Amino acid sequence: IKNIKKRDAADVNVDGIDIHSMKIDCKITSRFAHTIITSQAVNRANVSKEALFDVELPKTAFITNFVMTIDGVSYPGIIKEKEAAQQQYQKAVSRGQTAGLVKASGRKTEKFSVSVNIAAAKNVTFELNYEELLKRSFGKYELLIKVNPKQLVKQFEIEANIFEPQGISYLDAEASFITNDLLPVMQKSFSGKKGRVVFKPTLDQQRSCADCPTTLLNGDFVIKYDVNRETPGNIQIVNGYFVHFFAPKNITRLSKNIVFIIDVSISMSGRKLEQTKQALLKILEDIKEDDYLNFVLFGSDVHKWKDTLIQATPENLEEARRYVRDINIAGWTNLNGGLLAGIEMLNEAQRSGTLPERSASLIIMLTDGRPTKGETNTQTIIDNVRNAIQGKYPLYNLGFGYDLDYASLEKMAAENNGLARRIYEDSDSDLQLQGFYDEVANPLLTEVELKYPENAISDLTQNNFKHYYDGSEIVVAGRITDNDLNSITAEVTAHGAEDDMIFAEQADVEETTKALEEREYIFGDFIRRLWAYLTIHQLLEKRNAAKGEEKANLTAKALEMSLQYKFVTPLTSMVVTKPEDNEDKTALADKPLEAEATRQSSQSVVPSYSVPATSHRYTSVDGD
Amino acid sequence: PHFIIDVPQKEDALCFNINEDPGVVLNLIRDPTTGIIVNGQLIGDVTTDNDAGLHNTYIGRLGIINTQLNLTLEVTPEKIVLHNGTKQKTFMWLDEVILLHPSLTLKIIRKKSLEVSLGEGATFEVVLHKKWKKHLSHADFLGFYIMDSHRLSENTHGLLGQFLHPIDFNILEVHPGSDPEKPDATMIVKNNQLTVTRGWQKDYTEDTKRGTNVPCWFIHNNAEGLIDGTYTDYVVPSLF
Repeated sequence: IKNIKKRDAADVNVDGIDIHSMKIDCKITSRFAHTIITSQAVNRANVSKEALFDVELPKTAFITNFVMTIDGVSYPGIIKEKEAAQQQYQKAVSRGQTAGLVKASGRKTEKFSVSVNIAAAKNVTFELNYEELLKRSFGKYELLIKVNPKQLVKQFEIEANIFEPQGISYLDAEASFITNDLLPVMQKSFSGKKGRVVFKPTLDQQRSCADCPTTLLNGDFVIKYDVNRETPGNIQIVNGYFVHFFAPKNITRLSKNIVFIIDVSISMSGRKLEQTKQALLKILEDIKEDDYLNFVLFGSDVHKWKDTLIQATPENLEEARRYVRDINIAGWTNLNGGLLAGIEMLNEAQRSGTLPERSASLIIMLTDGRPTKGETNTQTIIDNVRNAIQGKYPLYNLGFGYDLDYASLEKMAAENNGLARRIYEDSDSDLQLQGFYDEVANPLLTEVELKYPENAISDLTQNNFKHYYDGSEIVVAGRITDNDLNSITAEVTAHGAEDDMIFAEQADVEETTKALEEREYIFGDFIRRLWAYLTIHQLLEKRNAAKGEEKANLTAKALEMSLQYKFVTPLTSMVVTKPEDNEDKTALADKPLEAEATRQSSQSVVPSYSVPATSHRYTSVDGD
Repeated sequence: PHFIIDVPQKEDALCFNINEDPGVVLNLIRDPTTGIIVNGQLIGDVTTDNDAGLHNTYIGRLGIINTQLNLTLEVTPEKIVLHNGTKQKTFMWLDEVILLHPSLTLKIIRKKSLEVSLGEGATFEVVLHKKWKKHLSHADFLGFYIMDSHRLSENTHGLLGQFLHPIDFNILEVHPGSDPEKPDATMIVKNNQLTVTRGWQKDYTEDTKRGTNVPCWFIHNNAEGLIDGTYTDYVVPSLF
């Protein structure tokens, strides 16, 4: 968290802005996290000063509220339809005022910053609220808090209270800046349903060295936890809304059939190709003997390692390693050709019955550019891929760097039960690639369908999933329409490694409601908000892949819910009004989209060309 | 001279050279709405009689005009002359002066640069490049930078002026070029497919002696395909 500070001030409390508190208060109930960041400051100077509130929040979170209180007068942010907010904003811009408040800032975060002039001897309190559903990955939920106050803060505190009706099985917290001296300051405890993490360093404990005026609090503060799983699933019901968490354990892993479709066009040359090779070699080490695999490389032309998928025997893996080491650059980007060759290979294997009967097939495609060879019309490629896959296997699109049409990769993946992920150009790109593979390396179930009593529920979130991977969790939420319903029964059907499986889950409405009556942990209608959050996310994903009237309907529904539940989503903006020189100014908080992300000049990237710094660049004519 | 085009939407820059003969006047900015015009006259290296090869050219003389206000400003490496109707004022580069005229502000930084503001939202900077005393072939020359163009209308054109409107381009297939430090790429711009080279050009607004490297995509062939028409379309008969 970047705290309030005087602009350009290198040290604490320079020029009179005195920050006396900064608190990050997080309440997590049933994986749904509600975070409030509050910061208070006083201008002790004789003249007005500018205070800056600058914090980073997870990309997966939606801002829900922001209030600025200056000397007792509150200026709340108002969430509006994006277009309406933009119009208001344009008026402000035409008067030469202000800029957007939220910007993409890193791989996992976006930055919210607002500054305001504080008159002499006046005080200001900033309060930002955001919410997110924590995703289970590698068997843990993870809450990320970015800490960067840049100066010593008199009362600095991070407090997270977790309430999980299933009971907490594991809880840990770590910070990238932690020292031996600070370790005892981090208090972690859990018992039964409750967990707590508190980090409250004193001024001296914040110092980067004894008597130093600088802070060592700079980095990631991460809380990880998991819950008990006595049953494969757990249903929770509060105030007419339910959520079903499904994460069975002790299930035999399925073998998988995986096709890697790799871009080897000339723009991949150099470090990107080397990192890709490193990642593939590491993946080959982890691949199981009952898995099947193949590689399709596309440059100007398309090359297959083998004509069909082959089993990952030690001999075949050795040959695969040799093949990967010898991968070379080969011209332009024939994306369409590469994708269709990989899909057809899986289709053919399925037709001929050469793959294990109970196995999970998937495609991982990696590209760093736009199509420049063969079919170059992106929509046609998307249509071709959808028609070729026909919903049979998920397609995961990895976009390497920024010189690509990420929105199209997202759309293509969403249409084919997969997802897109950006691989950031950096020294750890190979680890990012491996990390993604690890997430999908252990499929446990395929064709997972979660069914509920049809007449008693409505507004269900996605309840069909192509695959369920070890260490993840399926979440479905919905609304109960039958007021007299005493219990909910869920039936989950899926294909496992040995059998088809049916899991049944029942939850008593009264009992689960009672179990959740822990007032101090519950922030409002959290299951309803969880349902709304999940529904909006899924509507936005579906919207990416939709066209025409369907797209308009999805947009309208997502917008309506964003406004109703006061979420800053890609369809809404929060208008923040702040008093400046006796005249109110407005600024907008918008949610940045990954598809619109651009290379950050501060990132340590080594692209094949350098990117100019944004300062000192003018349209000009000159000579040397 | 080398042109640098800032493309803020892409957080990137484009650059190109225009190679024309000394004496030729190029229109840099023309805004019929505000009446602001900027023209630049080229000069070449100082050559010797037996030197018949190709030479670099530079901006040797600048004309900044506001037709609506009947103001003209002539800038050469020697002096700065302001014509206001029938009145004329001359400044030398040795002067350190700020002139607050009702419709124009001039700020001369002695022997370095000149800032010209034609009202709020139209500010230019002229950089003076003095030759190295012992350098025989170079002449003194000028650089011209658009610091603020908000006041210029959407009708603005000219070699620089056309780029004050948003321009979109896409870079495809970055690949090694003839120089290992300067990769080539394909640029899609204005429905043209151009081969461009990643390089850098100098911006002298901060450091008038050494300049600052601005990474940019270099467009070859006098910016053919990037600029509207060809560079000869921007040749005008005189500075004013």
